[in-house]
Amino acid sequence: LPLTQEADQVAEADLNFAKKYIENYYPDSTSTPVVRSKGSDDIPADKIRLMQERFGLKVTGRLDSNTLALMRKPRCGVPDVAE
Amino acid sequence: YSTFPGDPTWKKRKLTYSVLNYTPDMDRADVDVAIEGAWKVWSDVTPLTFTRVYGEPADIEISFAARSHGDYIPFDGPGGQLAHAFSPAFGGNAHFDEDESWVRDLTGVNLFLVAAHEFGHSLGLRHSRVWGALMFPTYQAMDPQNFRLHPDDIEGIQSLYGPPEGGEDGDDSSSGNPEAPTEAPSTDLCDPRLAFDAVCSLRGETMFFKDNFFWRKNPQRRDVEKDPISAFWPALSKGIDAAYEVKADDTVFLFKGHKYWATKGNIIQSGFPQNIHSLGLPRSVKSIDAAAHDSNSKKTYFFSGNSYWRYDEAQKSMEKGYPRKIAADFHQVGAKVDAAFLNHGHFYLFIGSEQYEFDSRTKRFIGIKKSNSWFGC
Repeated sequence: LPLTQEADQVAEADLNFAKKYIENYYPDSTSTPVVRSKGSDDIPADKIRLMQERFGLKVTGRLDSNTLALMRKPRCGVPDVAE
Repeated sequence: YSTFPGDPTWKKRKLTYSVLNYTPDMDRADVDVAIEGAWKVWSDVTPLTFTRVYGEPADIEISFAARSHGDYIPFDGPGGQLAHAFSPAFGGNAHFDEDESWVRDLTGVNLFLVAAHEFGHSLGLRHSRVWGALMFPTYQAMDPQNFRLHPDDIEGIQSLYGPPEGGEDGDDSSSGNPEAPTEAPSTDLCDPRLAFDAVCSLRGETMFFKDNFFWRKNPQRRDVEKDPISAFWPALSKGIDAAYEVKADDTVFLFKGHKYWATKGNIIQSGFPQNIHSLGLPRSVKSIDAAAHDSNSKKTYFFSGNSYWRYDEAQKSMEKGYPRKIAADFHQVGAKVDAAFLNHGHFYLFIGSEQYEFDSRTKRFIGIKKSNSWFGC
């Protein structure tokens, strides 16, 4: 059974939500527009790590259930990293 | 705490704000109270003042809006983003998501708590990593009546604007030395040289103030807790001159220079600080050295220099026949006292590391003890 993969599986809706969350609160720190290839579903692990570290979560760089739950908490809309 | 890139701040100290519209979720008066209270959180710990203006441009504009609202940072409907605010570099305006359920209590999203957070951004603070800090990015529901600004927030905002003027060492004429002592007060309660600035009761505990700290003695606990004054009263973070409690009103009065504050628990009451001369003290009195309240007679004693006054809390007026010389009525005591405390019919006058004990009714001298005898040293 693909146990390790199962632990990492994230519903598409959750993934989209998490991507939007990271874009909102952990935007790229460069002012140069970044062109991403269409269809890329990856959320940069370093940003997940940054968020987990900020919130005192276990730092895995993966979108686990605790990280998702915290993303869903109501919060301020000001980004967490430099423009 | 953290600040925005380049540490943008407001260059003036007197800021204005306007409320462009209201949420239909709350009474307008409740919105006004929440907004005003949120500004007070910051004005209490900085030299900044915030004045509301109507029908004219303001430094900081406050509005409620849903979804796209003209700043290219759309809100996201119920939940998620509650609000956002711009740093001083971008005007400081604060926007609140109208799709949230705004309330004055904790049945929805408390407007006061969110506004206080957003105004931190408007003044130049970014998100803090410290759990419990106001500037932590996620909403943390807490009783707004018992709200206390976290030391991390105080340190952050004072790194940008400094501490408040007047309440501490600004226009306080009692201090001839503009440089406040920076050395930490003695943490050794049993140091025989220990002296207190003020002593008072507070909801059954006894508070011993020294510089920017106080010790709390709870009769039900063996250990004595030590806290920074800023944890309870940020506006008085550098210390106080005198304090007394009127138990019947659940109110403690704190004195610093020519100002005094009324507080219930750690909540400074609106309308304070006031000038000590409003109590009926003469203009020649620049500050209070010590104060003590007698709950039996409902009289409060104020000590300043070599004199003392007696104030009738019921009549709200200073009694006739005062001031009197301290030495004339409290034999053994010299010209000046540092702190005073009235407890179980005994009057304690603190002078340096010693306290003089009297019968509060007859003023009969009982004896001298070390000031820290309260701690079983």
